[in-house]
Amino acid sequence: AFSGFEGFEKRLELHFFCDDPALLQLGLRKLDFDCIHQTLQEVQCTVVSAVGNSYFDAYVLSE
Amino acid sequence: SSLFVYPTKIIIKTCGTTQLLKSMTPLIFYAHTHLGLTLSSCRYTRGTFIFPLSQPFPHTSFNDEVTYIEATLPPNLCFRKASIMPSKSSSHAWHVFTATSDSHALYHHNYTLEICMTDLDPLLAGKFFRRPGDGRSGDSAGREMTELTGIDGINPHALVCDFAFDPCGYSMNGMDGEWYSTIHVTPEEGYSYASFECVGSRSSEVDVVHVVRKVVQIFRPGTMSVSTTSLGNEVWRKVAGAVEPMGMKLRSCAMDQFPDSGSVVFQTFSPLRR
Repeated sequence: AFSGFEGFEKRLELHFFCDDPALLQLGLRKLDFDCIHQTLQEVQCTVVSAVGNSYFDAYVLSE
Repeated sequence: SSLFVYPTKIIIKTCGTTQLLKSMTPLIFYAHTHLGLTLSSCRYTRGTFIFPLSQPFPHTSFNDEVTYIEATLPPNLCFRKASIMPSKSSSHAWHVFTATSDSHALYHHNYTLEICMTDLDPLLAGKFFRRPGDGRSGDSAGREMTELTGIDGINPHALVCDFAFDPCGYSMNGMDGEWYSTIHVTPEEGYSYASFECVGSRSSEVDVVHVVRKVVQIFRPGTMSVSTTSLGNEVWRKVAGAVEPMGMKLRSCAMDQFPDSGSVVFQTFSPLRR
C-alpha cells in the first residue's frame, strides 16, 4: 500500500512539581543537553535549531 | 517536530513514524534524579494518522498507546481518562489521554489551540518546497519561507525560530514572552498536511480570531480540525466565528471533559466550495 510521510503529530505534555521553590526557578531548563539528546534518540529525532528566552527554551526537531 | 522546555513543563510534538511515547521514561527519570522533580500530570493528544499501518509500536493503535502510557506513569497519577472524540468523518478523530495526580490547577488560566490541516492548497503548499541547489542553510531557507508565506504576520511580536527541510517541509517555533506557537508543514501533494498550535490565556494579548484567520489564509486547507483545551467556552466559540467568514463551514463539534484539564472541544471544518 502507498505510504507517504505521516504529517499528523503525536503531542505529549508533562508537568512536574517540587516542594522546594529554589529548584523550580530554572527547573527542567537545567537539564543537560546530553539528557535531551538521549531522550530524543529514543524518539528518533535530533535538534536542528534552538532558541530560548527568559521563560522557556524551544527546539526545532528533525522529522 | 518541536520541543518546548519550561521550568516545570515539557511539550514534545513529533510527526512521521517517531516513537514519541518512548520519551516518557527518560524524561521522568532525568527530571527526578537530576532535578528532584516529580511528575504531576500528563496529556497525550493526536489526530487520526493518514498512514496508521506505518506506525511502529507503541503507536500501532490508540489502545496500545494508552496501555503503554498507563504502564509508564507513576501510580500517583491516578486520575486518568482516555477518549476518542469523533467527527462526521471516520478519518478525522481526536485522541486524548490525560492523567493527573490530584487537584493541581494546571491549565486553569490557559488554553491550548491545536489546528490540523490536510489537503492544502497546492499553490500555497508549493511555497514550502526549496529551490533545488539553492545552497542555503535550513535556517536561511526557513526564514525566507516564513516571510514569503506570511507566517511572520500571525504574531508579529513573536521571536521566530524557523527551519526548511530539504527538499521540502518546514517547522517553526514562535516565542512571545511565556507563550509559544509552532507550525509544521508537509507539503507533498496527496498527503499534504500542516499544523498550527499555540497557547494563550485570557490575559494574553494573542488575538485568536486574527491568528486562526491568518492560518486559514496561509494554507487554505481542504479539511481543518481545531482542538481547544480550556476551562471556559469563549475560545472555541471564537474559533468557529473566525473561520466561517473565511469560507469554511463547521461540519462537526464534539466536547469532552477531562480531570483537571478542563474541556476539550474538537471542531472540524471544510470549505463551502473549492
